[in-house]
Amino acid sequence: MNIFRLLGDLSHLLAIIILLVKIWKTRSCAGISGKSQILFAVVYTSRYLDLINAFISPYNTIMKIVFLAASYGTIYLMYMKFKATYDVNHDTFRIEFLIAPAAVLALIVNHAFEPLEILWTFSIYLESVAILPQLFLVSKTGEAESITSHYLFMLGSYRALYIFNWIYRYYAENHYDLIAIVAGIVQTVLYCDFFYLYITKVLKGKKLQLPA
Amino acid sequence: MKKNSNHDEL
Repeated sequence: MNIFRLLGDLSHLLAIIILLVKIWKTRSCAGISGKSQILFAVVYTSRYLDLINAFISPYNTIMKIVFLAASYGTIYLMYMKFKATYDVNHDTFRIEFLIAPAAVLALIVNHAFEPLEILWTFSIYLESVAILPQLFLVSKTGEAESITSHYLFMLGSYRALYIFNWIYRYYAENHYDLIAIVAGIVQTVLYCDFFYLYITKVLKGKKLQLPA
Repeated sequence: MKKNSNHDEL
């Protein structure tokens, strides 16, 4: 564990909490992509199946359980409790176009051709693009509430911090995992455009609004 | 080859 990894995990946790609290407090999930939330649930489920057969540390186990629970909790709030507020007409990204290529790639490029390993690889590939439906929703409506922007910023920061974590681990522990690194860089790049808008607009108190 | 138990990140 190093400071980048810890801060990355905390940003991730904070992003998830921001989203849950936003939906709960406003009694609305307007502006949030249910498709992205489904993809994240698929990501965590396929990755954290190793809860059954691998123990890393209490920290690791607790975080995995929290991510899984929060992810399914978000889906419950969006698709059941506050379904009436869900922006279904704008959330039109076809997630099969992300799931199918991630599955095929996981079968071809992996560390070992074993069921759990392939599921882990699939989760890494899918996570790298899971935010696309959310970014697509923001681009379709042309704006995002500040709180949604904060959520996206924390989620992007988590990925950027993980890159620093991998650089650190490469030098300090001689540890690296090319699959995670390449997918993580792809994922971080997807946030770059958003980071720019966040820093130039949201932090100056303006709403995140795309040019018409 | 890395085994699944080596995936120590979240």
